[in-house]
Amino acid sequence: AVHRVPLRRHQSVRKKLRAQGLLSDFWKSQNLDMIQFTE
Amino acid sequence: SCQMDQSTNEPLINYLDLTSKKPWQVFPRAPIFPLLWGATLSLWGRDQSSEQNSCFSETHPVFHPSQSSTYEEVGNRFSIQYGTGSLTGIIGADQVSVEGLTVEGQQFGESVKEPGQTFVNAEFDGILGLGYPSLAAGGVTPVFDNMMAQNLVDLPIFSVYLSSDPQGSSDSELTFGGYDPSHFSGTLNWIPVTKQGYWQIALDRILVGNTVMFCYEGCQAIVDTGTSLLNGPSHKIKELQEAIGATPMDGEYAVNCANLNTMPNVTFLINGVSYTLSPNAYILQDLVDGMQFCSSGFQGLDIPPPAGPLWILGDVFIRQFYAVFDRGNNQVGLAPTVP
Repeated sequence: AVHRVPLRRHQSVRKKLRAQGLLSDFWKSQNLDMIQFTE
Repeated sequence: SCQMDQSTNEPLINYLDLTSKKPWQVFPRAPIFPLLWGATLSLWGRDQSSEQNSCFSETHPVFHPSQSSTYEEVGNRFSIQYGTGSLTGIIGADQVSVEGLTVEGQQFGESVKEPGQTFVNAEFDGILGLGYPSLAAGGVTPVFDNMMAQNLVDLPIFSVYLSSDPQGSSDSELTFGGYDPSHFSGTLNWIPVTKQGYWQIALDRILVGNTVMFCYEGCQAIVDTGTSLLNGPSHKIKELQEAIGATPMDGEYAVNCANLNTMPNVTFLINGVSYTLSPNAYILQDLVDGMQFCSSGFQGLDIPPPAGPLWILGDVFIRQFYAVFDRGNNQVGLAPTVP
């Protein structure tokens, strides 16, 4: 006997911000430079 | 009196890519939808909070302890620090019901104060931790530990199947008490847990194409449903981005979608078995202004010693490989997912 819990997939916040052209602003508002961060 | 964790300030932004949620109910209120992550069980909202962000109740259900006859206030303070936000709150206990499985006396963190917008913007309403007890904020017993202790599951195993369907309307699944062979092909390969906190395992090698490029002498990784991308040490990931042809674009690494067919596979050798991600698996495809946009599924994240460095095999990996988490034998089972 197993208990199944269905998972729903939603559009991610990153996708929403990207679609609205706001992703770069988000990085700035959070003082994050993901390219620099990755480096 | 709140014990703030001062140990790290890395910008933890994994929630940005969160896509999987599940219904969860704390008796007797409406369903809420948490993120599966770590070993914390936290609710964002609590009605007694005067400090709570005013936008909060518009985006998340608010928890009303006074409306529950089974609620008990434990009263311990807890704090969770994130790179783009934090929350503090108190520990309470109540029945927690997940798809008909009811855990009695489950302790959880009730968020009282959430500076910033992180948890206001996030679609999830809480965190359902699936790690080991040592990882739990506030020292609470995780949900699955209570499920085992209360004999709610036949086997001390849970499993995660993430559908690769980009629309995501169908059949991703968390299974308590066992696993479902219809979700994977072949047999499960069992990998011993090397450290009981996250689900940590040993990696033998990482290959790009047919060449060993990272982890020459072995390294450590965690299998983590709470991490959306596939993370590794930042200087390694930079090399990996270059190897797959990803370049910086608007603050993230992206590739030309037309190049997917010529990009290399990335293979993780684990316990002698190869787990290969094709470009279609590790590149995230999206439509922006009607144009296809392809971002890298790899992300740099430096976890300092003694916990790190760690590679994190997040949803990008788990979508391709069904993951079984065995608390009885402290091992992780992996097998190719059936699409």
